[in-house]
Amino acid sequence: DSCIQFTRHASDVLLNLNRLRSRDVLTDVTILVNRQPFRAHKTVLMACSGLFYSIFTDSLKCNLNAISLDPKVDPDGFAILLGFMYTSRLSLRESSIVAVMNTAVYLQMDHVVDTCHRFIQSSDRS
Amino acid sequence: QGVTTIKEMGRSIHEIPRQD
Repeated sequence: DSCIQFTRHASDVLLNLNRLRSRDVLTDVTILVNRQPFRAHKTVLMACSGLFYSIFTDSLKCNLNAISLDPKVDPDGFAILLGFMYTSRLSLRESSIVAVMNTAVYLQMDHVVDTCHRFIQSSDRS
Repeated sequence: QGVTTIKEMGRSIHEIPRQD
């Protein structure tokens, strides 16, 4: 009994999904953040965010092709988190970290919230 | 009996180009 584990497979799939997003191929939803549109794949959004999981598992909402987020959500913070969903890389800058963390709380991305919190704490100490 | 796993470090699928 043996198997071959392709160790890059998850990241290769994610890279291709991000290419599909950038080319708007099979994207199936527009997320509006303060009227700024972001195209994405519902499956990726719901795999990464508790909020989107709740929305797209709701039979009344799962077929929506446009969703407006709370107007308090920062579009730049959302853009950073959407990039993270498709790359596994989270851009952390002092200027944007609070917006990213607040947006991650809203999107129910708990591990990202914890990471932002630790980053802020370590910045405060240094 | 243990399972033997061989790790393949190379690309696992084709790469979708940025643009056609």
